[in-house]
Amino acid sequence: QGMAVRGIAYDKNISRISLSDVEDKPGILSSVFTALAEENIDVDIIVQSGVSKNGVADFSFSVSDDDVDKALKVIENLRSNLVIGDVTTERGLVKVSIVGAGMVSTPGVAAQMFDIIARQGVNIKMVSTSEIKISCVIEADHLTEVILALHSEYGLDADKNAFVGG
Amino acid sequence: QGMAVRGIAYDKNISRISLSDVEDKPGILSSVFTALAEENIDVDIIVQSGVSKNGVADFSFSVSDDDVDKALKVIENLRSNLVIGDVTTERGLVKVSIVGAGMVSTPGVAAQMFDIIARQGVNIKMVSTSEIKISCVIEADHLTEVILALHSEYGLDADKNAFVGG
Ligand SMILES: C[C@@H](O)[C@H](N)C(=O)O
Ligand SMILES: C[C@@H](O)[C@H](N)C(=O)O
Repeated sequence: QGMAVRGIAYDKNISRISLSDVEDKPGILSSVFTALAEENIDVDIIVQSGVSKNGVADFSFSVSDDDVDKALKVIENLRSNLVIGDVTTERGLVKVSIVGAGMVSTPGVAAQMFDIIARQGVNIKMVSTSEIKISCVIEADHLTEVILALHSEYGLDADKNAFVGG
Repeated sequence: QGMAVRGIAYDKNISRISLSDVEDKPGILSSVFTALAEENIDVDIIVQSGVSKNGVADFSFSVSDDDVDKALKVIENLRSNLVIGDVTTERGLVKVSIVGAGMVSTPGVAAQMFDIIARQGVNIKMVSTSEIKISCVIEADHLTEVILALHSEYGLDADKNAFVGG
């Protein structure tokens, strides 16, 4: 049948934290995210691409800018127990999402969102998807033009609550 | 307040395709996923962690096992136009998801899922998350014990439609 993009959501003040070259064995994700939860750090998206080489893998997650220092401390404290390679951080990001339904079974929905963003000359840094929500993380200074382009291309009215700001 | 895990879903016969060292500039995702859509290939999750080094980045996506060869052809045909480093494929996977609500604002929901899976000795290969769905891709031969452990830990009855099989 096909899907309709019903709305556009965004979250501001987001930072990415990436762990590279972590030991690719059961329990690593569990240890990291349990430790973050114990410090009451809200984690938004978690992405792991699945590339695994020489027994190590990478994964990333996003937190609000305010929680970065706390999250980095938590991770550093884990180094005595876990093999963690590089930890990199990128601040000043925003997450833009299209919200709809049946997006998996409709080829091209994600492609269209990526195309709209690319035509604004904006680089996509992180991607996380589900059937009802496709999220792209971009630099904060491009938020407005991307939001306007998305609402325009999808025919959504800005004044009809099509936007859900985070 | 917190969230309740309302159900567990799974998708079988999944393969991962990863593109490593692609040029990290606007339009790459758009080109790849438009080309896949033009061949009517259903893409399920798309994940990009955001790590970018020396102007190159990685991203992965999942397709059904049946679509792998077709998808790989599409990508190879793009090499004349795009800088694509390594393309790796992993077949024989399944996606397991917990479905609920408000999962972002409840620290520890993802950690708990990761922990349940880890305690089965199962390695998590890909992760993609949203507020209402947290998905982990694992090897197919561990599906049953993971599904049983998840339903047991979350107190869901297998016979009350708590499972949604894909
Ligand atoms: C790398 C990390 O995802 C590991 N495979 C785990 O299951 O925890
Ligand atoms: C690497 C890829 O995500 C690129 N940054 C793009 O926007 O298409």
